[in-house]
Amino acid sequence: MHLRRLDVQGFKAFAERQTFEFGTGITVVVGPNGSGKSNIHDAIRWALGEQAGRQIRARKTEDVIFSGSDQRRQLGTAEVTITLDNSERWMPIDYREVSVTRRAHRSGENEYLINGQRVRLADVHDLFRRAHVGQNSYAMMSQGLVDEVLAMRPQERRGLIEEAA
Amino acid sequence: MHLRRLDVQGFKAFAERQTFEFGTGITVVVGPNGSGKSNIHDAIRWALGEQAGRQIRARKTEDVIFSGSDQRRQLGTAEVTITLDNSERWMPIDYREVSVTRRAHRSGENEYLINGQRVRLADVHDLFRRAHVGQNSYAMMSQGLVDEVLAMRPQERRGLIEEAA
Amino acid sequence: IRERFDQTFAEVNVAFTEYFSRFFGGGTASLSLVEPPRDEDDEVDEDSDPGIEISAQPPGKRIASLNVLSGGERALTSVALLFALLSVNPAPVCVLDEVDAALDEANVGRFVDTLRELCEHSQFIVVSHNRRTIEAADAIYGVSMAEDSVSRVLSLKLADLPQAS
Amino acid sequence: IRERFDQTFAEVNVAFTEYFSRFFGGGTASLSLVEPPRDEDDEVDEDSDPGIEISAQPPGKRIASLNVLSGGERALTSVALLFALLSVNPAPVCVLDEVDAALDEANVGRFVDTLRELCEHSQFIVVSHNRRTIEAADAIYGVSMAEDSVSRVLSLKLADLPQAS
Ligand SMILES: Nc1ncnc2c1ncn2[C@@H]1O[C@H](COP(=O)(O)OP(=O)(O)OP(=O)(O)O)[C@@H](O)[C@H]1O
Ligand SMILES: Nc1ncnc2c1ncn2[C@@H]1O[C@H](COP(=O)(O)OP(=O)(O)OP(=O)(O)O)[C@@H](O)[C@H]1O
Ligand SMILES: [Mg+2]
Ligand SMILES: [Mg+2]
Repeated sequence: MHLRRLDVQGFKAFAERQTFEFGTGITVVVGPNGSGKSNIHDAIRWALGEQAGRQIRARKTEDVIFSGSDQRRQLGTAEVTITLDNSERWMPIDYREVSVTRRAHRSGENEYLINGQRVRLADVHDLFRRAHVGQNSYAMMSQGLVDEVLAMRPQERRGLIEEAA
Repeated sequence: MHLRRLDVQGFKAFAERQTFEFGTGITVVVGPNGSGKSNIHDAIRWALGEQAGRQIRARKTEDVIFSGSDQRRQLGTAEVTITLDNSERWMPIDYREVSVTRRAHRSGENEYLINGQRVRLADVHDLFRRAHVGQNSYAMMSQGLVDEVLAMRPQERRGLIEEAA
Repeated sequence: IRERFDQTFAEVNVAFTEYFSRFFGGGTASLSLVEPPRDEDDEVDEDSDPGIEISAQPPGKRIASLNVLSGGERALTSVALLFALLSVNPAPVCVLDEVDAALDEANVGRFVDTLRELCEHSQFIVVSHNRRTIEAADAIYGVSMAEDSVSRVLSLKLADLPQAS
Repeated sequence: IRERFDQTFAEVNVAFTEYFSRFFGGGTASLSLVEPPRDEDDEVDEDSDPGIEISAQPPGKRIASLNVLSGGERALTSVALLFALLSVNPAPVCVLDEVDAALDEANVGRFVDTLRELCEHSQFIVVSHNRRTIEAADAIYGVSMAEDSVSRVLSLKLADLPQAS
């Protein structure tokens, strides 16, 4: 399984719809300071179900919605879709591709969809847990927090092994 | 006023006496990971009277004394001397050069000397306060803590302006 | 469950020791299970499982605790643990946001070589300013922000990048 | 004392705005005095002085809080404040440990240009892995560690450094 595509619209500084197509190897993201590279990391974690917090630099739902600039009005909705290749049936769903969408509105409401069907957050978590793509997974390292695992208390580190089990 | 010379011996990984001669402009320190660059920053702050803590990565006195390696025995004393050019009489001392030495022993005892004379820590602080070289001064940025000032509470930032006043 | 945990812990520990010694050209690192600190007033908390302690000894050094490691050594140790987790249970997608920022030239090389190996089993999305990391990519995305403060992406070839530094 | 504080605060504020807009090519930043949070049960705490709030708006953006800034933007904003403090009251010695680690190529250039100006009044000791920073040095020290895990220093010329990327 791998991430085939990422679509973002209205999420943080991605006011216009942007699409990333990813291959199976190493994709490197470059760009000047403040251009939006870490926001890509945040978008993927957010679509996987991460609630607001330090890991995605958002305290409440509206922090992830494009807040406007001098030249553009703010938007009312943020939407991120991750499309996963499922040809080897990593995920217990009988489709070659699985897409997970998260949408948030300024009202604070969050919607989740799997292959276009409305689901609950618990369904998204359940889908990923069975495919070993954890939400707090060790596989997502935020900027500046690379050595966080060394600062954790021993009890907190236990979760990393449990996820890999 | 500027720092003319730094002598370290027995401080952290500087098991052998090392001397740095500094000019008035920009000196850049380079070297591989773990070679001892940040220990130079720690040595300068320590000689200025910094007590153990996060800023110099030492929890107690003995943490700054060379703890040995596979090929060398541990040492019993750490000593750092900073020699300041005082030709413009920044410091209220009638010498062209002022040297401040700090020595620490495994017993936990710390000694301070100004131009070779034993003094108390309060005397060192007093000397620097009058010369505007503060101990917690804004002018010493530890590795990884560059944006710490943004994370401080408003009350804590007040100290920075007071120092510059 | 308990059995799987113990099995996974043992495998990750072996892999962590291997990656650490490969990154540091020797030395040893390991994980150990530690009983949670018992407060006096605690009833015996049966179900509180042991936590995980990390020990890391770069070659030739006598490191008292993880706090003594340099910035680059801490980042490298953390990446060794991450790679150990990934080798035992390859997460389909791994996002790394400037984990190579503190690494020197040689360590970026070791990081990238290992990434190339692991990308057989996991897909990597890596944000980096480092030339060597960018050169190791299978695909590159550039993120830019125009006057309107909106992020836009562009698929790039290595030849498109300025022959910087 | 109060008068000096107010005077210094005003000067630092002006300088901070200048350095910020120079680093970001526009935008505004400023400091403001804020009353300390009053807990209900607090008697009126006469002597608790106001704290300092920082606001920073890169050009064209609508930043809700400092948390929204990127890693590089946070580092640059902090350095702008440091340089403002130094320009108002030049500390004789300033030690900067890898403050340029998160900066992109263009921002390292702006950082270095400003450093060159400020070194008329303050002496700088800068730890860096960045080529452009190293090239701006008046003197270079190399720190190395041999098999015996002991740090040794060597004065270097630019030509001694590998023509690394
Ligand atoms: N809700 C939002 N609305 C509009 N813009 C936002 C929002 N949240 C964040 N941003 C913008 O995103 C920018 C930060 O982007 P990001 O952290 O991804 O930068 P980066 O490319 O990682 O930079 P660096 O190299 O410095 O780490 C901020 O400057 C901010 O303007
Ligand atoms: N008390 C001590 N005795 C012996 N060695 C010590 C002591 N304290 C620290 N060290 C050594 O100093 C090293 C760290 O040095 P330092 O943090 O200065 O590295 P650095 O050059 O800044 O590296 P980086 O580029 O990764 O930041 C440690 O690896 C440790 O071995
Ligand atoms: Mg970033
Ligand atoms: Mg360092």
